[in-house]
Amino acid sequence: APFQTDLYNYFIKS
Amino acid sequence: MLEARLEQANLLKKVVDAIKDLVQDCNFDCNDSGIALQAMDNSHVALVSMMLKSESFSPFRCDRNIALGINLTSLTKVLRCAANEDILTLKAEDAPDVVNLVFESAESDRLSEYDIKLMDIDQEHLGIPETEYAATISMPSAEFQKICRDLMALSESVSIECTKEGVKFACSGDIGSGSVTLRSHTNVEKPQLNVEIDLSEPVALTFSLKYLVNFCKASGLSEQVRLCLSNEVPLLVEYALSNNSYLRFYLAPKIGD
Repeated sequence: APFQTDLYNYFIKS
Repeated sequence: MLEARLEQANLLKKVVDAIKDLVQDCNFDCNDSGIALQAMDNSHVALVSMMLKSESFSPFRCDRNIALGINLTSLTKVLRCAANEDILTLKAEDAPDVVNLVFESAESDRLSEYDIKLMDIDQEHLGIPETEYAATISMPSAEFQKICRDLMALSESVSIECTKEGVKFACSGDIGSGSVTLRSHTNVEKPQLNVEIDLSEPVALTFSLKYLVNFCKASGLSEQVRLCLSNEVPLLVEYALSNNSYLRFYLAPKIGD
């Protein structure tokens, strides 16, 4: 089954 | 201090109703440009970004930045006390410990007033980079909601593939497989039924249908929804509101098969 990534892979904590 | 008066409580009722199952405790960040909210779900897979511009309110006054930490379940309980057509006024002092909500019914002389205790929420803020999306799809929000619900009956995940032929929502699961293909479509009488696909390069991504169905709770806020996709970046699902206000959802993709 496809693996769910999370937003930290894409958005940086500002 | 903050004083923001909304002609119809309905807008805030619908916005909170659309996000209350995704996020629980949120900061409503008030400043002179309006009221903003950014919050992630517990698993950090989805993010909601709301902006109610000051133009949505009349009058709108916010002397200094105020973060109103509010539990959405509590806010929902209080908003249930407002009729859709009531005039809603939000008030808060600087460094407040409560937010005050006043509901005035237009015709009958009824005025209700509620205070909600505020919470200290130290939510990390995520920087959302400006993105030139490979594909942007504008379509009827009710149609997108139906596609997500229909395909969720067959699978947990949907692949969204945009090519010059159109956009294809496809899934497969234990009982079989299904797909819905849309092409750009113009309805002269009812432009709200248009499907517009802008493609700069083909893109194909897979997403969780559970989250997409959740986002679609916002369908009542706008007749059209805008989907923005680029390979290897989160999907943006945007419901445009009046006065350049918006309710946006970002969803991290699923990878590998």
